[in-house]
Amino acid sequence: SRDRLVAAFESLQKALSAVFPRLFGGGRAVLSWTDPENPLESGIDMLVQPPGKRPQPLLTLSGGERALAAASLLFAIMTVRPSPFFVLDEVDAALDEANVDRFAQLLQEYGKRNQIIVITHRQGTMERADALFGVTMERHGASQLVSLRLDDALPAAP
Amino acid sequence: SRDRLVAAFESLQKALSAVFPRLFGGGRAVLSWTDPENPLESGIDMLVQPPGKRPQPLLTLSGGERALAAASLLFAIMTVRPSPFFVLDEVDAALDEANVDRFAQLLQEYGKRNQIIVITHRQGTMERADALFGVTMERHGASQLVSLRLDDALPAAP
Amino acid sequence: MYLKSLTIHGFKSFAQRVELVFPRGVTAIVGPNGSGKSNVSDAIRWVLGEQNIRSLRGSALQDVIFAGTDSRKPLGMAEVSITFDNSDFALPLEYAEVTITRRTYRSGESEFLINRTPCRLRDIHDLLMDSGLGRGSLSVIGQGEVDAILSVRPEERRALIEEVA
Amino acid sequence: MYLKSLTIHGFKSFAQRVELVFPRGVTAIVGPNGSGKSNVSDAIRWVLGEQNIRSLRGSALQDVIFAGTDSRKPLGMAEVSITFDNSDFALPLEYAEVTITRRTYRSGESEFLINRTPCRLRDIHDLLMDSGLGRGSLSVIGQGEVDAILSVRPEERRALIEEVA
Ligand SMILES: Nc1ncnc2c1ncn2[C@@H]1O[C@H](COP(=O)(O)OP(=O)(O)OP(=O)(O)O)[C@@H](O)[C@H]1O
Ligand SMILES: Nc1ncnc2c1ncn2[C@@H]1O[C@H](COP(=O)(O)OP(=O)(O)OP(=O)(O)O)[C@@H](O)[C@H]1O
Ligand SMILES: [Mg+2]
Ligand SMILES: [Mg+2]
Repeated sequence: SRDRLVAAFESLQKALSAVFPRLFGGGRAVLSWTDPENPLESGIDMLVQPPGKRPQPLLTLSGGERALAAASLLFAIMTVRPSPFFVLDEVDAALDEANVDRFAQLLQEYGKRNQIIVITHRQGTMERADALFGVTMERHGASQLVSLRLDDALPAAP
Repeated sequence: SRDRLVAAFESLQKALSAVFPRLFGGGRAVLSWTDPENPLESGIDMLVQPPGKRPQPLLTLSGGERALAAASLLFAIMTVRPSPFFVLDEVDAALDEANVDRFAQLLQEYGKRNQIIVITHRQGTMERADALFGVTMERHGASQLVSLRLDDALPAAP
Repeated sequence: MYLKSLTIHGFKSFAQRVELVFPRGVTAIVGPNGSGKSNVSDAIRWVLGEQNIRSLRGSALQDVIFAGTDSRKPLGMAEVSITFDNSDFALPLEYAEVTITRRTYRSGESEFLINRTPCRLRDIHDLLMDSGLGRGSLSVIGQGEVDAILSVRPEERRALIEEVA
Repeated sequence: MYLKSLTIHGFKSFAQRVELVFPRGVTAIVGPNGSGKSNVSDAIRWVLGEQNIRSLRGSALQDVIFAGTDSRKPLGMAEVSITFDNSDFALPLEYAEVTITRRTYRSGESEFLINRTPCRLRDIHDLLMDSGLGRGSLSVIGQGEVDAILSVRPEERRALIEEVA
């Protein structure tokens, strides 16, 4: 129904407003109806304003900014529509070191109320996980599972 | 003409056979004509065999294996068809640490005969560049260029 | 309702049976390129009823069955089981623990089970409908798909909100 | 023939004029997310005659002109110049150094120059035709495009070989 849809839109916007500036270190994201008179048929636009920049359409964001904006939408969805679990496969691949740290920080916080499985190569993300599973390929091409402690997974310190 | 096409195919295959096992630490890649009788109309298939695995179609490769296979094709093209320069924008994003090192090693070697501009967040790649340019965004959203020494670009050692 | 464990045997590169027991909170899966991490996320999508083989990086149904390597023969079956704690009865079943199993054979046959009782794929879809794990939910974001969340067209984004409503 | 330098002014996020002088060998461009690295690679594609605005992440021609920020006014023009050493005369011109310049104004007008002499876009395409930098060449691999090199259809891969022939 229309009222539920409008209420869901508002709660998603609220959750997004809470998480976006924490991921980007400032700025904001705004959702808007393409046809506000008729939410049941309307589309939804998303405008993103990274800190220090003007609001801009998603198309002109950089690769890392897009990944971070998508992560903020996912965290917002986790708030308003919890699911038994979430699987995120290398969503941090395009992020620079500072953004990986912010992402991993939020992951840890949202992991308190949601179960999150994250596949990653980034050290910042591994460090904040509650548990680590290592997957390796033996010599003859079959996958095996090893339970890891964090020290095993991190490249040897320089 | 047909002869030139066949000769180009053979030299690309030869260049690929040289670089692929060095990138993957073994294995091979094979190019084949979809219609060998008629090269002028035929397509070209690529079969990839990562070390310890069976030859497999590109579709079933993992994200990192695809990026590495694509890099091997690019390096092979650099050998047979030099271009005044190449620009590679974050082609190493999906690679694990060991593959970044192999990629950066080959980049350094192919950089001796080709001019290569590489955009990257990976430390292994930065370390093997001949020169580093840093791009930053000032507080008011305009890009600036700084010339960097390697120590500036690397995250502080743990 | 939360995820307790996942068992994979014969699915893609998992020739040997593996079991992942998940703690609450954040679990990181790590490992070299090509080792089988995304195959775990494919196994989760598959056992929850995914029917589009292309979104599992295959072209035929049998592509999910272990195809063999230099020193291991191909297997004849792929099986994945996923177990949830259902003590809050979020899933409309009388059980405090619910296990969904999916099998497929080289012959092309498929089997679906809920708590070891054979059922149809439809039953699994119905079971998961309101759980947040149904089709179209964003609970599994595959490799390279993070960008796609942003680039859906505005009408599709409304479906996102409807999912949330 | 090799690349000597690139000058960018008013193109995308480069409100101030910057010049990159390239050594031979490998140059790495690094910096935080959103700082302007891919805009450099877009500038190279653009000055070499790229006409498809969508492959430059824009929707209108003017999207490449610096659009302004909280504390800087938008600019009226974008200009990029690329300079090659041509002492081996690989480019069919009498000059030992060749500079290609492209400008576009908010009014929608465009200008192209070779060594400061006005020319048409067609002249730039003709000049670069056999240099390996022409259309369809793989000399610029944009962000997220590495996968696309592999997934072209077999017929398209033949075009790759033809380019090499
Ligand atoms: N049916 C199958 N039988 C055997 N092996 C398979 C099968 N399907 C896929 N594989 C193997 O799984 C590998 C890919 O695994 P996966 O995509 O999970 O890697 P990954 O750990 O996610 O790597 P990356 O870090 O590069 O993303 C392929 O190299 C392939 O050999
Ligand atoms: N016409 C324009 N005027 C002003 N700024 C622009 C314009 N077009 C793009 N930008 C800015 O450029 C930024 C994107 O830059 P770019 O894609 O080069 O980042 P990047 O350094 O490659 O980042 P990443 O590491 O995330 O890939 C956008 O955030 C946008 O603000
Ligand atoms: Mg993967
Ligand atoms: Mg970029």
